[in-house]
Amino acid sequence: MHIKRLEIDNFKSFANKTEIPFLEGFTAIGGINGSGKSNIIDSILFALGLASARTMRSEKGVADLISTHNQRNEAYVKVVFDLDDEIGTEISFSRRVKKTPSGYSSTYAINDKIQTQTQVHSELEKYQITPNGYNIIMQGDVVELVNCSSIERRKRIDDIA
Amino acid sequence: MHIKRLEIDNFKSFANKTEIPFLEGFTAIGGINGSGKSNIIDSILFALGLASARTMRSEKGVADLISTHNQRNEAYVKVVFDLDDEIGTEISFSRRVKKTPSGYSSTYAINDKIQTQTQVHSELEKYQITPNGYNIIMQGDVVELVNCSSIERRKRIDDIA
Amino acid sequence: KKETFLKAFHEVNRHFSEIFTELTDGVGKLVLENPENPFLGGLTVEGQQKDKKKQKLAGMSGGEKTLMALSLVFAFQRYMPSPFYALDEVDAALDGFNVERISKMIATQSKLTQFVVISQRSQMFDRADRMIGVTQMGKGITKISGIKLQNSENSAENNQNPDK
Amino acid sequence: KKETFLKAFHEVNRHFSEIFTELTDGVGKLVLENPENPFLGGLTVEGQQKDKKKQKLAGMSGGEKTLMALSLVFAFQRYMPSPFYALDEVDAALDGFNVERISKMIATQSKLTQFVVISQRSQMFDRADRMIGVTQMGKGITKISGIKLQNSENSAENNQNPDK
Ligand SMILES: Nc1ncnc2c1ncn2[C@@H]1O[C@H](COP(=O)(O)OP(=O)(O)OP(=O)(O)O)[C@@H](O)[C@H]1O
Ligand SMILES: Nc1ncnc2c1ncn2[C@@H]1O[C@H](COP(=O)(O)OP(=O)(O)OP(=O)(O)O)[C@@H](O)[C@H]1O
Ligand SMILES: [Mg+2]
Ligand SMILES: [Mg+2]
Repeated sequence: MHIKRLEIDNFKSFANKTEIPFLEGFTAIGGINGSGKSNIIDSILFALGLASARTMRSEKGVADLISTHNQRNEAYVKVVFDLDDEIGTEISFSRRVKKTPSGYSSTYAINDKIQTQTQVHSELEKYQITPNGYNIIMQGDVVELVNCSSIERRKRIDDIA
Repeated sequence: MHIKRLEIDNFKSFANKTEIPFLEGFTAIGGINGSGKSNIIDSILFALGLASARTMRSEKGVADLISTHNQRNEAYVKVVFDLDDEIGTEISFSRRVKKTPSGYSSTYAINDKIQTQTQVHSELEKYQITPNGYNIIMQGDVVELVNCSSIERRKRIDDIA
Repeated sequence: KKETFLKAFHEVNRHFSEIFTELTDGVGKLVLENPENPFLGGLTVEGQQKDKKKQKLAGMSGGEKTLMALSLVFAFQRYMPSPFYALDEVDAALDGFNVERISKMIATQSKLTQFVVISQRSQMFDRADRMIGVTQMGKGITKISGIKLQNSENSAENNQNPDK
Repeated sequence: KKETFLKAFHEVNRHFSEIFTELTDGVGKLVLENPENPFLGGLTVEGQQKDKKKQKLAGMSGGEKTLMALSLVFAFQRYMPSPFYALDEVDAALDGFNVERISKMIATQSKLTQFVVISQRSQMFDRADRMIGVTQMGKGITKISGIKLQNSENSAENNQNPDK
């Protein structure tokens, strides 16, 4: 299984609908400071429900995840996976957050069919993608692993054992 | 005033007597990971008594500052400054730590005349070199300033006000 | 569940030692501060770079600590494999030669699994299959500026990043 | 001593804003969380990069946060000047262009004061007056390998670091 495509719309610094194709193997991403590289990682975490808003550097919950560049009040990300079977079956996970009169709504979907976050997590788990996994290493995580206490470091093994 | 020369003997990764000349202006230091670049900074902090052994990454006090490469039980560093007067007057600050039957001794000197750490600090203060200053920025200090709490950050202004 | 912990610990340790040696030609291992009662102590790392004496994490250089931590991250990844990996600037403290070693390891692993790696270091891009350029249009709006296919080391001149 | 604090704060803030603008062409300032009772609140930073919206520290990118912190460090240095400065790998999170900007600022300041700067980034070395090479002889013993005088940008080929 591999990521085939990212669709990012009005999420953080992605002011308008952006499609990023991905291929198997080794993809490197480069660009100046503040251009949006880490935000691409955040968009994957967002769509798959793998991290809190705070982990995505948003101090005010999901509100700060909506792009400030437009007057639109929603953000949407879809991750499309290729299941690597003979016929190139796809499975997509998407999420939309929207401003509502009472706050914000967060709606998940698998293959465009609405699901709960719990359902999304249990589906992802079948493919070995989990919130406390080590497949997504964010900027600063390595330094944290160096600087944390030895007790904290051991607890990471507790968590994955 | 500027650093004219460093003499480092048996300190950390400097197994034998090493002299490093310095000139005014902009000196850049490069080399592979673990070669000893940060240890040069540590040697200056050591000689001027500006940091604890722990700050110099020594877990067991001054013991870990002595080079493990030789059987010698002492470490010595001298920092020679040029006072930038017309005649190029020098002033040197040095320090020796030595294993003793009861632990370790630490001996400071100014121009090779033995002084206490307090005397060294008060002499350095005349030249605006102080332990809580920002003239020596160690590896990781910038990240610490980013990650610390806002209260911690404000306290840094308390300390220098 | 001490047994579950120790089973995981030993497997992670095995991966860690292999990876550390591949990256440094040295010898490294994870150390439980309290082996009989793991939950009463922490976890630290001991490494011995090629030709150097054994050292604990605290005394290592910035780059050596990063190599330790990265070896641990990669060990966790081999313990619980995933269909894709995303690494965001894990090479910040490494010298150019060590960035190359990490890049080589990723290139090898990427034959089986998808890797997406963000970096500011030219040596990381040298072995990538392709590069995605991320730029800012006015006002900080992200623009994906292009996807360059590479045949190792010859797309450097196309790139506008001065590190290349 | 609220007055002493505020006096220092305003002077550091003045330096900070100047330095931040010199480094980014943007606008930045230090912000007291509790301006009337500074000791009851903390200190944060607000920056507005060229053409971007105003943002607080938490939402910035890794490199933007480093530029903020470096501007603050340089502001502290201008508040309490010293005869020499030593900076150990302060540019780890910066892109190549920003490393150049820091290098330029150091080069300018170094006409008056001695700077010793450790870096793994080629752009930092481009404007240095000289470079000291630090290597390991066998067994991890440090050897100072040479001091190259530079006339801006022409000693890069002499250097064994692959970043150059
Ligand atoms: N809701 C939002 N609306 C508009 N812009 C945003 C929003 N949230 C974050 N940003 C912008 O995104 C930028 C950060 O992007 P990102 O962290 O992806 O940069 P980066 O390419 O990883 O940079 P670096 O190399 O410094 O790590 C910030 O400048 C920030 O202002
Ligand atoms: N007492 C000691 N005796 C011998 N070697 C020591 C001693 N203390 C520290 N070292 C060695 O010094 C090395 C670290 O040096 P230093 O931190 O200066 O490296 P560096 O050049 O700054 O590397 P980096 O680029 O990774 O930051 C370590 O490998 C450590 O083993
Ligand atoms: Mg980033
Ligand atoms: Mg170092």
